[in-house]
Amino acid sequence: TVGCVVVDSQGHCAAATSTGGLMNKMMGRIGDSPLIGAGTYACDLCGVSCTGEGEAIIRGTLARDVAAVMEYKGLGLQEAVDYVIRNRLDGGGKAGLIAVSSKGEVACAFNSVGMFRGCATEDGFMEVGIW
Amino acid sequence: MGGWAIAVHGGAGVDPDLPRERQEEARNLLTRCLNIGISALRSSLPAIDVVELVVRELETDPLFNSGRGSALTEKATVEMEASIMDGPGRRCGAVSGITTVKNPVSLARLVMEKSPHSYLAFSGAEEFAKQQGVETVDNSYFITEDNLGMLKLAKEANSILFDYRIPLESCGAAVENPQLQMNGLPISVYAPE
Repeated sequence: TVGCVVVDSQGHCAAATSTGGLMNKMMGRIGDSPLIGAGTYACDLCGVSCTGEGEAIIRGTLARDVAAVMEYKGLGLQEAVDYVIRNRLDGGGKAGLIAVSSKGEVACAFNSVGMFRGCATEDGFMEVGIW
Repeated sequence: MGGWAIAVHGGAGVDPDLPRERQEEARNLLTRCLNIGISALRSSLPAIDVVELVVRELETDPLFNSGRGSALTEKATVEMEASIMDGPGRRCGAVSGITTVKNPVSLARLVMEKSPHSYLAFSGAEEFAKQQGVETVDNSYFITEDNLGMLKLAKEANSILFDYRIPLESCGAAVENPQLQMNGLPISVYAPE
């Protein structure tokens, strides 16, 4: 699975996710990536793209939950991302997500061994990581 | 108002024993995609255009599990899916069961912008792709030797592997460590799938 989240200079957020799914999956299996609110979400507050065990991400409506805890609990972006990864993946599901906020912040979190990721902000910060 | 920001990912199922050269390849691709997004943002492209542009690049490169290099079904074919969402107005588009469209994320965007729906799948999505004239290729374009090898190992292990690239020599580990879990359950639970 691959994904990208962006907030532009107008403060507008967007998210996109694309995948081949799981190796050896059944024909017709749908994962989290195309499900708005599960693998992908964007609103006025943030943009989110998820990856990992699709069935767990769907059950946890992971992407929408980042926006929801920002909206209803007033959490900041990194707090919201950490909260969702820590509390919404039941049954030991493994996943990761990247997110941006309309304030120009970027965040990521994962509970798997690693996540291929990169991020950059206008003030010059840039990071590429795996573990 | 803060400035612009961008993040990309290439999947969360990373094999702990990923060889160093594979790690390097992944870092280079992620850096290249970040730079594509950064120069687009510096040219004041809107966020929705930038996410589509970057994901297209990731779909085209066979390294990660999307587009060319996608994971294979139990029948050794490729069925891809993608979605895109624009924060302002919460507009969105999604596709599933895509077998011939070179860049599924662009078809998802067309669903958002050129159809009255937000999600099209399988034959309906392929029909819409033809109407919209998006680039299509044979399903074999998406299949790589690496993934054929991994599918073979997944079948031998009677399991479903997350979307990680594991070198053939260590995939045997998936067979040896039966405690491999998925959704907190032994992976063998999914064997029937």
